[in-house]
Amino acid sequence: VIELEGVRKVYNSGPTRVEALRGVDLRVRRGEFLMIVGPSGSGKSTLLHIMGALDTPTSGRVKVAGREISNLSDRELARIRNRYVGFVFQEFNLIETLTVLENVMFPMALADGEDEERAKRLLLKVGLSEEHFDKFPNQLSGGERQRVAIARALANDPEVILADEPTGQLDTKNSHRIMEVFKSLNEDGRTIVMVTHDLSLTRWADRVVVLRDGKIVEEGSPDEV
Amino acid sequence: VIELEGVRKVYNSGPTRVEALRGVDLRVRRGEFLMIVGPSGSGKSTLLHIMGALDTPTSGRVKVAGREISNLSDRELARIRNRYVGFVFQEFNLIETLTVLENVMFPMALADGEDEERAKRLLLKVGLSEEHFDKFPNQLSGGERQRVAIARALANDPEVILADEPTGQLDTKNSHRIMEVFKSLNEDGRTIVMVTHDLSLTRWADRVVVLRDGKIVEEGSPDEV
Ligand SMILES: Nc1ncnc2c1ncn2[C@@H]1O[C@H](COP(=O)(O)OP(=O)(O)OP(=O)(O)O)[C@@H](O)[C@H]1O
Ligand SMILES: Nc1ncnc2c1ncn2[C@@H]1O[C@H](COP(=O)(O)OP(=O)(O)OP(=O)(O)O)[C@@H](O)[C@H]1O
Ligand SMILES: [Mg+2]
Ligand SMILES: [Mg+2]
Repeated sequence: VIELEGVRKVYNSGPTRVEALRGVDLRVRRGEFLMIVGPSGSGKSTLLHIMGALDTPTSGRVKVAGREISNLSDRELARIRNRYVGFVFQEFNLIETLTVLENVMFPMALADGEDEERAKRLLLKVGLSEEHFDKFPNQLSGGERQRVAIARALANDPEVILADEPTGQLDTKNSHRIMEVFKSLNEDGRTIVMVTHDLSLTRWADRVVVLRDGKIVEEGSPDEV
Repeated sequence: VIELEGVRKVYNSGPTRVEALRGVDLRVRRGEFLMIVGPSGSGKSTLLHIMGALDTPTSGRVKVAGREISNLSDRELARIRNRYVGFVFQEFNLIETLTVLENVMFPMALADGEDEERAKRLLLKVGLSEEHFDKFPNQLSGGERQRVAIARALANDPEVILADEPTGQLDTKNSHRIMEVFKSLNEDGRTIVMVTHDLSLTRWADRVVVLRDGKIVEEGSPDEV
């Protein structure tokens, strides 16, 4: 469902030239629960952004749903991102001027119709409660904001979920709750690609890929890696 | 060095009234390494902000270095915050228009003189390297930004370090490196209060306090709690 071939990413901004990805080959199978682990600065977020068509590689090929995204128009790319892929950002990316409920409903407005009930169900599923629905992001704790970002990524019931460190700000119980949500979506056939530095979570995945200095250095089942 | 008595914090903004802290009594001893753990939304950040004189309680008393902070002028409060307390925020709070090096040197300018060498040493100590010094925060990975925020909190060699989830975005090796930095500062006599949801880190502390729904429910040595 997502294929990367020889993907390189070079950041050439300001004083330094950083090779964040140095030739990554990766095929994500439909319905797979894939985990990407690796040290801070190894290129995980860069890889996930390219997989979600939020960024383009410096060289190499990227196919999403069998189509090469470098050939797609901006409009087609946006359609893939809104309908097909749900993205949980490492920095949450909530809209500060919208309430919790409005943040989760926002992607729905881009697709078709609205569904306040559906948004509320998603917020309860990630462990939030009614008292949070009408709050603004700056009135929430770190872990509460993170869970709103997860609910928002699921708003459009995407086929592919790309999650960047979705449990970074959560305690054990809430981390477990989020992993249960991802697992049940995966059992319904959704493809999940999750970046994490918490190695205790790898057991939830089908396959683990280890990234180091912009290259995949290891790959296998959770207990092999 | 920090004393809280009967501290309550109520957020009365917008649609809901949230009692984030419901009567907290806590005495932090000089040179102690104290860890505060608890679920997402339990009041940890609120507690740390009040301990660092960044926020005031709704009721209750707060003493820092033996002085009641409710009696202090804004100027005296700012002086305590700049000279005495180093704060690592959960959301990093880096200044986007300054480079990494300028961010770490920024608090130094508020105190006396500047020390570029010192700032560079702190950045190397938290595991960053020269290639990062002249970058802007949006050119860094999540874990790299977090480490700049830690270096900045240590810029003024504060006596008390308040750190809110300082390893949330870091892999095991970099988490360990940060804990080593805190431990060595603690052995030099600095007082450290750290909030974390990573229970595997409690072994580094002298004492652990468990917060739940705005109240301290448990307290003891790492292996007791
Ligand atoms: N500005 C605010 N206005 C209203 N409610 C707030 C505000 N800031 C925090 N809260 C609420 O107070 C409670 C405690 O928040 P706090 O940020 O202290 O929790 P926390 O323990 O740090 O959580 P986390 O582990 O998720 O960071 C939460 O339920 C949160 O929704
Ligand atoms: N906009 C940018 N300009 C320059 N360099 C960048 C930019 N974004 C990222 N980098 C660099 O590319 C490398 C990879 O960054 P990336 O964010 O993908 O890492 P990561 O594995 O997600 O790290 P973390 O676990 O800390 O979030 C880092 O060394 C970072 O400094
Ligand atoms: Mg990242
Ligand atoms: Mg917090």
